[in-house]
Amino acid sequence: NLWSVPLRRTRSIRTRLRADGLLNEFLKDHTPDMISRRYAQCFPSGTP
Amino acid sequence: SLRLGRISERIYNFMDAQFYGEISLGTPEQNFSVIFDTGSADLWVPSSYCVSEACANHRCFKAFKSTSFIHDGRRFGIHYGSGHLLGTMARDTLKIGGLTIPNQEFGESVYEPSEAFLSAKFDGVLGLAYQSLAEILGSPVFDNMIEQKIVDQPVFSFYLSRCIHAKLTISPTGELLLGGTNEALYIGPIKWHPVTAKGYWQIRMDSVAVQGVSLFCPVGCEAIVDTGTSLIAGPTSDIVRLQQLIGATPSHFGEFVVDCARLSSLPQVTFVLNGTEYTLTSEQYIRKERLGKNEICFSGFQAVDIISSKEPLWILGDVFLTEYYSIFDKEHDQVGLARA
Repeated sequence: NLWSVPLRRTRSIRTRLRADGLLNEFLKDHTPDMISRRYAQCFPSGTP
Repeated sequence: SLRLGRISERIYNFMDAQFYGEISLGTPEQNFSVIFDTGSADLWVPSSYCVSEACANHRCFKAFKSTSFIHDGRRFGIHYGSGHLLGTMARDTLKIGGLTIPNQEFGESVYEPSEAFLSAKFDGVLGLAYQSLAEILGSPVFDNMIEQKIVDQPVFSFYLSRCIHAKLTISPTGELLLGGTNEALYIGPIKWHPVTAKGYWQIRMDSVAVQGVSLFCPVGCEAIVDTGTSLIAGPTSDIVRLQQLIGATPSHFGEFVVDCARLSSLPQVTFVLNGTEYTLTSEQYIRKERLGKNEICFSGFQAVDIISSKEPLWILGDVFLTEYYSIFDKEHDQVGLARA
């Protein structure tokens, strides 16, 4: 008795926002996780 | 949050989630697309009473049209990285892949303030983690299936296809199998890894090596197998160094990109789980995306600091799980992995 559920792969929310040019604006208003802030400390502005 | 003296952190960041499937709720059936998420334990869909703009873009549950609906009335709230959900709890008949689960608790969201959901292709989330992670009181879906003896074996498996040659929106590219494994979708023996903490599907990791050299988690750490996370995540200090080792540089958005021309020269990254090596090549851990006329190569690694009672946690998300078929065994509390 096995029950299969097909899964679909679609573009992620991040990809859609980026493609629509909305990602930057979105991330200004939201902090989805601590990555940006953490990395901002590790890679200050101007880091090559 | 602090529960029963144990610190846990739930992951609710669906910014990168990519795989979803269909379920139905109610009598007659109302269909929804949901992320099948091993990193959470709740089921929620939008309510027809939802007042948020995001709900207008999604299918909403109409309780008044279901003859099997049972009102609960308790409120629920799920906080995730980029916003939060508010709603009420209910019970109704759930159908997944031909299986019928009567009396399933779920959340009807009435408030989804995050703009993220405007762009989401899925309506809700179906959590497959252990009950201790559940925000909503009651049995998570798979626990309910086991209790009601709906599946013979308390096992479910994921096959997630990478399909890098397909175009932007991709046709059916994965399978959640309830009740066992699909031998046609994996190669070689299954290696089993005991669950070390029953919240997430959390297993022991021995080390992470770059081009054969063990650099991270050298004395062992923990990893969770999470279909609701797209990338591979680890502690910030480790991931920053790993990005440097693969030559990834940060974009304005905090994402890391590599020069696509250098892909073949990037090192392999190996995750050692219970003595078994799981190696990803650069083609496997780099995600290529087309932005206008340009192809951008994003690093498949991201920093997420999860506080746990033991060592820092790593998250093996879809980037890992597209390469390895994963089996979640609730009877023996173990995760099986085999080459997809």
